[in-house]
Amino acid sequence: MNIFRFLGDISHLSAIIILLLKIWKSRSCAGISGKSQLLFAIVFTTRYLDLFTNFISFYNTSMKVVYVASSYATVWMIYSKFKATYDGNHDTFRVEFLIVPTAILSFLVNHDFTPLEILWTFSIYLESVAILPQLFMVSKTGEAETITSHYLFALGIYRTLYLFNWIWRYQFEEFFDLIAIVAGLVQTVLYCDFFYLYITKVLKGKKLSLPA
Amino acid sequence: QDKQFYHDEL
Repeated sequence: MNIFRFLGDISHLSAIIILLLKIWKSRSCAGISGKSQLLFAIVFTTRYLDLFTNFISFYNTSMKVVYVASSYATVWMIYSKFKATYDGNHDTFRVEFLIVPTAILSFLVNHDFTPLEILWTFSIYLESVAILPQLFMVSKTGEAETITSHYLFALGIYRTLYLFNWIWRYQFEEFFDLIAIVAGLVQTVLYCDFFYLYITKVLKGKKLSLPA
Repeated sequence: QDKQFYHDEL
């Protein structure tokens, strides 16, 4: 464990908590893409299948449980509890264009052709593009609530910090996982446009609005 | 187990 990875996990956890609280407190999921949250639930499910077979540390296991539980709770709130506030008309990204290519790629490019490893690889590839429906929705509505932009910032920073974690691990542990690194780079690049808007607008107290 | 396939990251 190193500081970058720890801060990355904290940033990821806070993004998940921010979103949960935003929906629960405001009893509304307006502006939130249910599709992205569904993809995140798939990402965690396919990545943490070894939750019961592969004990790494109490920290690792407890974080996995929190991630899986909170992603399902978020999906449940969007599609069930507060579905009346779900903005389906703006959440129109075709997720099959994300799931099919990443699934095929996980069969072609992976570390080991075993079910668990292919599912892990699929989850890594899917995570790198899972935010697209949400970013697409923000660009379609032309704006995002400030709390939603904080959620997106925390979520984007988590994988950016993981990039530094991989540099650290390559340097000091001679460990590197090219699949995770390439997917992490793609994931971070997808946020660049948002990072720019967040830093130039939201941090100056303005509302996040995209040039429609 | 080979380190590569031992995913210790979240």
